[in-house]
Amino acid sequence: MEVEQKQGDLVQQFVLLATSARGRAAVELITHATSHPQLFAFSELLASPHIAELKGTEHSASLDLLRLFAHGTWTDYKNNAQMLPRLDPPQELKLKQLTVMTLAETAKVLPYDLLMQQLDISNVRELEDLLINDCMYSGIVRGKLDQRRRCFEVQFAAGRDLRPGQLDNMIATLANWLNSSDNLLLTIQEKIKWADSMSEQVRRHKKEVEDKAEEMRKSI
Amino acid sequence: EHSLLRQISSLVRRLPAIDSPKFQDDFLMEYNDTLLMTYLATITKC
Amino acid sequence: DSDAIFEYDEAAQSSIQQQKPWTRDPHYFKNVKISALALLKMVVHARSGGTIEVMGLMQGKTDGDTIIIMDAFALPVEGTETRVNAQADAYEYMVQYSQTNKQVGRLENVVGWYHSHPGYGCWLSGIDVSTQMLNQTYQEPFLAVVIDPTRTVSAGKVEIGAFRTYPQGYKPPDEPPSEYQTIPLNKIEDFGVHYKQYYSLDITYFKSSLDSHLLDLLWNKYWVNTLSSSPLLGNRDYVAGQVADLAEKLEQAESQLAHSGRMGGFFMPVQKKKEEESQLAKISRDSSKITVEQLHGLMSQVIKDTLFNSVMS
Repeated sequence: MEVEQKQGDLVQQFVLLATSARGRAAVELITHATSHPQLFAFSELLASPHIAELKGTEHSASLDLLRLFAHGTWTDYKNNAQMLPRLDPPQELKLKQLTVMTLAETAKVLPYDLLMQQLDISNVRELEDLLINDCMYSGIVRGKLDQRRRCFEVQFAAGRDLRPGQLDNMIATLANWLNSSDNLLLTIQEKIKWADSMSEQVRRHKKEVEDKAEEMRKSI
Repeated sequence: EHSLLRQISSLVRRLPAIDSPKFQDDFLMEYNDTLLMTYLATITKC
Repeated sequence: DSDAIFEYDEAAQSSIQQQKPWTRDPHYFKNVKISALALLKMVVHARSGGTIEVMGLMQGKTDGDTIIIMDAFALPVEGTETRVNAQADAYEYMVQYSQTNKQVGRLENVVGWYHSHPGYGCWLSGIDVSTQMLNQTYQEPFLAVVIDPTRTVSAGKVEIGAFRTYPQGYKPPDEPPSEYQTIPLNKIEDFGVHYKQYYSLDITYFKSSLDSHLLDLLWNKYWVNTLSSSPLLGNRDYVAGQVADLAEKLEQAESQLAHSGRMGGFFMPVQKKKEEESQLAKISRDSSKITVEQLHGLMSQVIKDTLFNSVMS
């Protein structure tokens, strides 16, 4: 959640700038946002009216690029490179970081081979540098590199912008979680009631036995 | 609010927290150990 | 005003030192107040000793029938249960530490010693009683604190006891039994012989406004650690030791019962029979206690598994 706090101000800044940027200026803004080293959230910018106006104009490729940074991965970029603006190195790095975030959302253990294939990285050293310096230090993921098993164990991954249709899935998961928590709570309460009634029973039984013993003692 | 959605998305994606065969084995072993101890305590009591 | 307790009134402490009210009443001190700082330092030190007994000193003051522990420091000695007056090895260290303290404005005197009983509960052994008696002869006011770091982890709260010994030969009034605790077989002799030579004091804790602020900052980390740890995993060897101890006690009880059986039960005096039963009752109680702790650990594991592993995202 630190990532969200860090980038909260940045998002506000870019959204503010977007209110007065049109056409060429909006394209510049998109380039600046997709190059900024600490920004990993683009939904707010995508929702700005002036940015949405780029659709269908000569600058619509930039709008597509912003959408790619909001939801896509490096592989998506490669598959559509001819229709998108060329990326400069900071943008390339960011898109690779976003790709790691997406992969970390889908699995808890990421094999190096998968990561190298998805990120177009040819050696382990370069991959580990990216994971350590550009992903873990920037807080977008937390985890452990297991060199022996050649995999990255994910403990935490900051959330990426939601893709259309994901919201329902998330709501369903939360409802499911709430439901199982409620059931657990009910179970615990039943168990407490059961334990209380059992201890009451044991206490009563013990008293009966003592009363009987007392009677016997008196009768003897 | 997009920021909140991203945070919820990050939290929800961590579920299930741990779901590996090894965890299941360990968990069941702990479970059985504790059941065994409860059984022993009950026998001791009797 | 929560910080007022941290003021040290040297004149008041000196006058109490001159009056020596504790000499007129062997049961004079009844309460102990321990600062959060001193408690944390003692528990961390005790845990660092693992299965070895460690010891240290406590600094503070008195206020009526209450001994107030402000701070504590470890002594470079180990194995307090294996030799008389372990702190003798650390006299030089103690003197230097106390003098240096005064130079930096820490005016509190040493008012007691603490040591650990890893895994076998908080009480005074024979050696502890003689050490404490010695201290109460020459260094009053002096308190003995015992911490069990192993049970602290399993019980989820600090296993700690504060004690004062009675003067040699003093016959204490019949004490109500303190909270029941399991005494391992290899310590039971030591426990049985001396437990009438000392009494335990009520312990309360206090913290400064700064402590409160710092502990609040650590609150999340504390909860993450508490929720993500499990006594089932952290305490395996301790539980195994307890079960082994229980087995030994059962063996012993069985051989005694078998022995008395050969003698013919009807010859056995009622008192002896009662002892046998109470011994077995204790064993049954100890086994229930161990199991309850295990069940608590398992319940928390099952609850966490249901909460965090049953939902697929």
